[in-house]
Amino acid sequence: QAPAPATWNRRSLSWRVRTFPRDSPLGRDTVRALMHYALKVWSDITPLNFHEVAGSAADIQIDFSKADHNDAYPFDGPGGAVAHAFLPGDQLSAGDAHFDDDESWAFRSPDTHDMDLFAVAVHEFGHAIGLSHVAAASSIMQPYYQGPVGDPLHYRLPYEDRVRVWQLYGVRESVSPTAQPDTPEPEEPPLPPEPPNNRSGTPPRKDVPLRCSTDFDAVAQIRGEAFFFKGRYFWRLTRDGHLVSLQPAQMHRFWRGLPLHLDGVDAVFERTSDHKIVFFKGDRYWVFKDNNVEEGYPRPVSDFGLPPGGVDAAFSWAHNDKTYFFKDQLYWRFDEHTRRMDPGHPARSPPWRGIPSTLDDAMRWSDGAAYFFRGQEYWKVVEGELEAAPGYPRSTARDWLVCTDPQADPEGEDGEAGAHARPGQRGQSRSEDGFEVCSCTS
Amino acid sequence: APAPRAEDLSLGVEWLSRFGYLPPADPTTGQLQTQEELSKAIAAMQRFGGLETTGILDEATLALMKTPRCSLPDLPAAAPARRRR
Repeated sequence: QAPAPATWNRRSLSWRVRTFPRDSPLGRDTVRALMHYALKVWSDITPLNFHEVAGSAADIQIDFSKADHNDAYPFDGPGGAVAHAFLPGDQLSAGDAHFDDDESWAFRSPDTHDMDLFAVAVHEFGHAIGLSHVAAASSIMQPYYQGPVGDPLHYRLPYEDRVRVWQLYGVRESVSPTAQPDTPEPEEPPLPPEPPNNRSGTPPRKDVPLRCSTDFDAVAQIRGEAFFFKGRYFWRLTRDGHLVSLQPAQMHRFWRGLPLHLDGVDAVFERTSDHKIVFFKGDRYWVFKDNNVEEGYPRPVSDFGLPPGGVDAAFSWAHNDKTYFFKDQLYWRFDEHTRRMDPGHPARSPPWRGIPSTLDDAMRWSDGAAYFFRGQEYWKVVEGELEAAPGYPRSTARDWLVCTDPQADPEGEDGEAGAHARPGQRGQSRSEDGFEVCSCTS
Repeated sequence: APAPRAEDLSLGVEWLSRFGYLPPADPTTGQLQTQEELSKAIAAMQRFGGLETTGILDEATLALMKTPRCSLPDLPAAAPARRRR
């Protein structure tokens, strides 16, 4: 039985490149940048934060050394052992990472003799925060070098690595890998930490919605993940359809720049043209790049040719690259390329039959189908069809938010998917990888 | 498969000890590995590396042993191959 993995009991860790590669074409700034992004891969999805320091007291000391360098893992010249790092429990060198200076370190070089520094650093920093080797060929933690892993700015950890590190540290509140953790906190004072989730303890905050018995203000697919908004909160499902946290995240703490008095949104969608995210509330809308609102917003919805009063729902239909807006029993069709409303709108009967005449929101999911939400139910229109699929509406809470019987158990304890596969799951049980992500948000 | 050459065998034993598949050789007794222990250790390494589990130092296994890798062991030092099951 492998000993329980040691982990850091602090969340803020410092790092420093103490010695650089001597004969490498990689400049010092490139080496430091690659180390920054290799650490960011792990801090993007966990509550860990890494910051570079100059002094010698860094938690994670990074060295480029040759042959025997005074630890239990002497290097062996080009090839063979290329790097190692020390787990958090190591007495002398916890977190330190050593790279063999006899290797030809490169960055996304096509030359197979080169060693991609970013790829190796992501692996070694996995050790530095407590992960050990695994046999899974697709894991970044398998021991053999597999070549470059692509662009550091867009690199995403394989799912099993994310689950394993979540089991060590829990999930990071800010949900998108593009989150800029160093953006300034909103002006309101930092919220007190969540009370421990024990029932006998302090009661949950009054305004926190219960995911198993609520309807939703807005639903959107953003960067492949599903977001369910209610009041000042939202739940998120990963692209594999896994609910990241049973507790909702606070909208204002992640979507930076929404006015603090905003108590909810009407509709949200991701623009297909530039992948920016558009939020609607009343007569106004905001455009976000990643999770930061752009300058000059909010603006009036008349920019889209919409009348005062705002919208109930909005979504981009990939089938024709149009954006549909819904309000009461009317709908509009907006052309993202010409940036104008198509003539003949608003109109009464949208292209899809069998969906309700009024909507809370709509979105397209990774299975290509369009999903329409109203109240606590949803309708599915399979890609290429124009009619709601038979057997709908179904319960949103049960199929998307891991509730058993939404009425019986408002707390919505973590239940198994129903007889039907949940849309995000496509027929796989939640534990198909033998992993469960039980995240603690407090 | 042809019997591995002596140097491959010694490379293999050194490699297996280094990455946690064999207990480190005892410097005083120069503890030799039994053939059965060696075969189990090779099989464990082949399983971890996604190779066919033959228990012998075949070509694919020797090639994987020459692949650049992380220095850390694959198994916790205290867990010799037989306990891996």
